[in-house]
Formats: sequence, structure tokens, C-alpha cells
Amino acid sequence: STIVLVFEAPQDFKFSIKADQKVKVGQRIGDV
Amino acid sequence: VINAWTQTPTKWYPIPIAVGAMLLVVIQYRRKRKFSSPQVDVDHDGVEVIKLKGPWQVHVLGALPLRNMSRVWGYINSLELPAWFRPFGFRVYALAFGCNLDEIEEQDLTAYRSLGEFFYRKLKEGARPVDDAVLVSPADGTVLHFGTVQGSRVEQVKGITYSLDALLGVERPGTPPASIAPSHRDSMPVVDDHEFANVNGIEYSLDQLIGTGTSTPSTPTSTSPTSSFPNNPRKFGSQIDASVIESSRNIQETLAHDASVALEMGVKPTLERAQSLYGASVKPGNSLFFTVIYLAPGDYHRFHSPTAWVVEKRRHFVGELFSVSPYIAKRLENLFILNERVALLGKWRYGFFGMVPVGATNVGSIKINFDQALRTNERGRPPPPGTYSEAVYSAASPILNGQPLLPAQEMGGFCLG
Repeated sequence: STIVLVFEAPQDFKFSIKADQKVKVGQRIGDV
Repeated sequence: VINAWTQTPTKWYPIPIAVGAMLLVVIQYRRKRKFSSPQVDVDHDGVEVIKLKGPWQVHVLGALPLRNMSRVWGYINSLELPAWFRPFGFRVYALAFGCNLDEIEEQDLTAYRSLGEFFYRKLKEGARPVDDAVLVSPADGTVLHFGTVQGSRVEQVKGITYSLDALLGVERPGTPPASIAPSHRDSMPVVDDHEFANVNGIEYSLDQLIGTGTSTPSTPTSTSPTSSFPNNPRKFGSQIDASVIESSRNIQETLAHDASVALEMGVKPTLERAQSLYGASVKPGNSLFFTVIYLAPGDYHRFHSPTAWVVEKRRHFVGELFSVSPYIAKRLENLFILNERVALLGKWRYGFFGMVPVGATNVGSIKINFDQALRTNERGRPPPPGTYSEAVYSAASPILNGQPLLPAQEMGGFCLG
């Protein structure tokens, strides 16, 4: 199963994840 | 060698797997030739036709009855296991798929009657600390890809893209959907122009932001309650207010919860402020971003809210149930718009927010906690790709006109089969 998030955000939004990185519920994946 | 060549008797025997695979390839090839043409990539409305694209392996997969297989898989895994076997069986499963049994809520493994129940296990309170960032992970899993939406295309994996419109659904003007019974339509809450334009604004905003000129049609401007429903010939089934069916929360609890979400979203919990939030068009200087998280079989399979947001509506796309493993995602184009999925659309503090749980062969059932009317992976032939049924959650919150959610609040999950 997969979850796709699509969202609008300011252009200075920065992801704090990498491809193939393991993530857990509640873990930071991006911030403005 | 000469003796072996001349004297070894020839013995013919069937090779069923190879023959079966070849047969599936031939069937798929004939079907593809019959129903599609390589020159035609858009339908009469100018919307991209979603096709199965990829190497021969994905065409073999496409010829398999994946939905039926998924339901059989779900049935098998719902069978009650003997109590003596459960701890052993689940420990073996945990070892094989890397589950951490220390963090699950119910530590007594005999309490899980089937593998399906164990698969949908809950975690202990506090097992997942929540970061204070504006966006947190909605699930345990692996990040397949992330980035910005370019030209209304979302990148599935590096180099393979699919249409954002196809993923989330397109509102189209035209004749009202015949499948919505007038009596049912009259009894439904009004989806007013404000909200409707807002949802379409998402699609137009893409044009404004990226300037690609998508083929999204214009918004109907009628102000009558019935005609303000999105007139979408691709929609099937009836539009309902799922929150009315679902809503059983205490009103005080509801208001307190909604106020918390409104504060998290950075707005005052007043009706006017909430309406102005919904009325806001996409701000200049914003972009559309995406991220794709893959849940492996051993992962915790409930999903949570990734931020403080309000879900205004859901669109249920009945589709195929291909595997969504990274191996297939790298080979099968349009994977996420071919598969059955539930697009949850709404707003957060920066504008549009959409979350799309996508089903797979082993986990075809998607549950949404606040939407008991939703039924996924049901028996029957799936409608053409791109069609969907829609429900609105406007009655769920008297303040925010949708289903409000706090960061990391449990939303639902994926079940086996």
C-alpha cells in the first residue's frame, strides 16, 4: 500500500527526507 | 554426444506456467489492440486516457484477476487461527517482515484471532512521538519519492510521471450525473459555489502557478443548490454527506476538537474566519508539492493525519489492485492512477491539501475512520479508470465545514484483502 500526499505550500517549503528513507508516523518530513 | 543425440528418447511434457504466461500475454496484447490505439491518448473531453503501460511483466500482471485474488487473500487471512498457533505464527511473521512486537498495544498475541487482525494492529500510546513540524509522516514506511508537481504531472519514481488530475479526479461541466437520484440530491447538504469554486480553484491554481494550460474545464456558476453539484460525467454512484451518516460525536467534544484544529491551522475558530480560509485562492509564491510513502507488509498499516487540516471531501476511485512495491512502481506507468484509491481533499493553513491512500493486491481494503459509508475492494467489474464516487464531509464540523484533523490523529488504515 502507498500514501500519496499532494499539497500547496510556500515555495520555501523544504523536505527533510531522502528517497528510500524509512519514516515513522509523526516523524518530520518537511517544514516551512 | 552422438549417442546421446541419436539414442536419447524424446519425451514431451507440458510446461503449464510458461504456457499460461504466454496465453496471458496474448490475451492482453489482443485486448490492447482492440481497445486502444497508440495515437489516441486523450478522450473526447480532452482528458488523458489511462492505460496500462510498461514491460511485458506488467501486462501479464494486468491480465490476472487481481481484485478477486485480493478478496480471496483477505478471506483466507480473516480465518480464525487456533489460539496455540497464534504466538508462534505471529512471531514468525514479525521476524520475516521486521515487525517490532514491543511497540504494539495488545501484547498478548493470542488476542489477535487472525493474521488480518494482527496486520491491522494498534500501537501503544506514545509509541510514535509527533514532531512539531508543519508536515509529519502519515504512516510508517519508505519514502519512494518527493518533490514539486511540474506541469500538473506527479513523478511516481524518477522519470515516470502521471497526471495529477487523474490522481485526484477532475470536475467537469456537462449534464448532471444520471446516477444521482433527485430525491437523494434534494436531501443532501448544499455544496455551495464557494466550496465548489474552491475545489476547482485547486486545478486552476495549477495553471496559474506553473502555466502549463491543463485541459481542466471551467467552473459551473449556477447558484441553485442542486445545480451547484459538480457536474461530472465521469462520476458514478451518488454523492452523499458521509459525515451525516458517521457523525455521532458529542457536540461539545466536536467543537473543542474543531477549535484545536483551527488553532493549529493558524485561524481563529469563527465561522467567518473559517469561511475566509476556504475562500482563499492559491497564494502567489506557493507551489504544489508531493511525497509518496510505501508501506511494506511488515509495517504498521494504520495511517494518521500528516498535519492540522480539514478534509472537505473524498473521492473513491475503484480500480485495479496492482502491487505497489518499488519493483512494480519503477516499471508500471500510471500505477497510482490505475489502482483503487481514496482521494481525501481539503485545506490546510497554506491552501490545498490532498492525501491519497492507494490500495494494492494484498491490501485492497482502505478504511477511513470518519467515513463508515466507504466500501472498497467490492466484488464486481471496476468502472473505467478516472471515474469516482464522491462524499462530502460538510456536516462533520459546524465551524470548519469539513472533517477537522489534528497532526498524527489516526485517520484509518489498510486491511488485508
